[in-house]
Amino acid sequence: CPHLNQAFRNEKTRDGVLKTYNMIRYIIEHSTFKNRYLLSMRCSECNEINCGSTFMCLQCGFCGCWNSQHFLAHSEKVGHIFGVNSSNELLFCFKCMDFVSGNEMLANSMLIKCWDDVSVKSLLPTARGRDGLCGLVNMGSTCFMSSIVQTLVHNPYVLKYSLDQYHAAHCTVQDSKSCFSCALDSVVTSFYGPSDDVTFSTQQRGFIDLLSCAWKIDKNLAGYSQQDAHEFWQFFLNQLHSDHTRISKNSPTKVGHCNCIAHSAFQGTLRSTIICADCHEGSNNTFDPMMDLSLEIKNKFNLVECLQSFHEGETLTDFNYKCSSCESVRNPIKQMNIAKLPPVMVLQLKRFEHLMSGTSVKLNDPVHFPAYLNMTPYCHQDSSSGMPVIIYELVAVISHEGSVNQGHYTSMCKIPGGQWFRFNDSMVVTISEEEVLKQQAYLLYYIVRQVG
Amino acid sequence: APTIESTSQSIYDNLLSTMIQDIVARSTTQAKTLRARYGDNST
Amino acid sequence: QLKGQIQQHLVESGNYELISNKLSQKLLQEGWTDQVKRLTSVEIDNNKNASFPEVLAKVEPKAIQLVSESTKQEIISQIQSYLSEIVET
Repeated sequence: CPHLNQAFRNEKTRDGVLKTYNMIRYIIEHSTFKNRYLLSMRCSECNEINCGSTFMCLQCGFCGCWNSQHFLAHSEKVGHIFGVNSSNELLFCFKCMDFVSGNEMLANSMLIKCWDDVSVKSLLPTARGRDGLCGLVNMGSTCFMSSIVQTLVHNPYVLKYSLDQYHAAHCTVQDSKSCFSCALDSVVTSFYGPSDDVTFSTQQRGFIDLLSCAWKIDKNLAGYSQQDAHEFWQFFLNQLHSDHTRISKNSPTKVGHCNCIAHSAFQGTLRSTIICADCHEGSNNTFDPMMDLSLEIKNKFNLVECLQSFHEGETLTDFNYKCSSCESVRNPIKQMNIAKLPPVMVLQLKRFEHLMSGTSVKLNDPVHFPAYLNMTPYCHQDSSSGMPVIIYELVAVISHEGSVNQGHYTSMCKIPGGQWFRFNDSMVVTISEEEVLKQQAYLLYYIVRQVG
Repeated sequence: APTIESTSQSIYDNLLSTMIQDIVARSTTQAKTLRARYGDNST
Repeated sequence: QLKGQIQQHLVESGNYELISNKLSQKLLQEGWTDQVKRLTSVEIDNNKNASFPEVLAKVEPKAIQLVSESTKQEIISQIQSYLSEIVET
């Protein structure tokens, strides 16, 4: 708008225009409904409310309507050419007969008046951030922990949570040796922080703190025996949740609804139904929270078969059942549906079988899993409305090689841009997606990618 | 002379035209601002 | 001026806000808002330099037509019932 640019050429006029414009925007944003309708949306000429858009004059107190062109008449009569639309705060030039657009000074005018304060309190983000690709030294059978840590610090939701510094801004402990979430933040800092003052050993600092935190909280995690990565995963989420509870005890969350990163990113809801074997009537619906899905893999060829058998459920034998509609007493089927899908879905392939004798054996059967997974078939479908297709994308795999006690965990993560990396303790290499899909997967991480 | 019907219709017309103009104002201004910032072929 | 007074009374009684909110909610629910946005985008794409009045001249008549009859009648009859209470004919 050449007319506004003209006004902005003189610094005094420019500041006057911006100040008045901000004042009018403040009035629009802070007026009660009644005042808005009776004052800023009512035409001073015809006294009508909402006679189309109403414009508030930048140079006097006049309000003019669009439909009866009363602001235009005002503009032609007294030469005031700028009006602020009282519905959307946009500035209209009645010389150009169009809204002013593309003027960054105007768009950020609220910032102008506090710019000095902002510039003093702002730090330029370091462009020297690292790429987050860093190995973790094996400190004695710690691969079951480092593989979990890698999947977490490369998970977009967890990474954003840490980089947003929510925990760092609220935690009263502020010590990565005594607070698990602070330790996670320090891992993220050493992985993604400025690279100039970081050496490989300082990059291990966060992980060492995280280990010592874990050992303090759960003695069983200490020592050199191989442990289950899935159990450490659950331990990790519990810890993030309890840290969140500790730091947000003042801000009550809705009962049964936790907004910590563990629950908001990974919690879904399972719905189980007892189905009559004869008339297929469903009853006894129960809903349970789920943080991951554990799937049987025996005699299964691929992930879809595992999910299918999970979904079809199991025949209940020890259950004195009588169908309420057909009175059948045949053994019913307990069917599992997903009532609510989480943003990040974790699937555990049950490879470790704990026998009655107390020993554990490992199932090495290959289970094929896709890079993209449609979860709609396993969700509870409300008969009336069709479910949209819900596509999940594979973003991390934790694989296990070897036997139960002499095995080794490695993790593979997909980073933004779609490239895959394999984290094998301190070694980090690129790996093709084709290779990833051949892994003997133990934990699979899928992230919601498309709905509908 | 205005009747209840004609006045009701007119109040309704006012409301609707304000809503339409609000949508058009926001969309046209946003489109132009984005074009000024990122050029013509931004998606 | 009479209309202005009637509107003022509607605003002060709080009914104007109810009517306005109800209309915008119904228009949103029936997809009218998205349709008008799409119509506007089409006009903008067809003529990148079109000014607000030019785009409005094309969009407004269609947008008025797009309001479902049930919504229109419901809102107008609600206004009428308020007016019947406050206007001595």
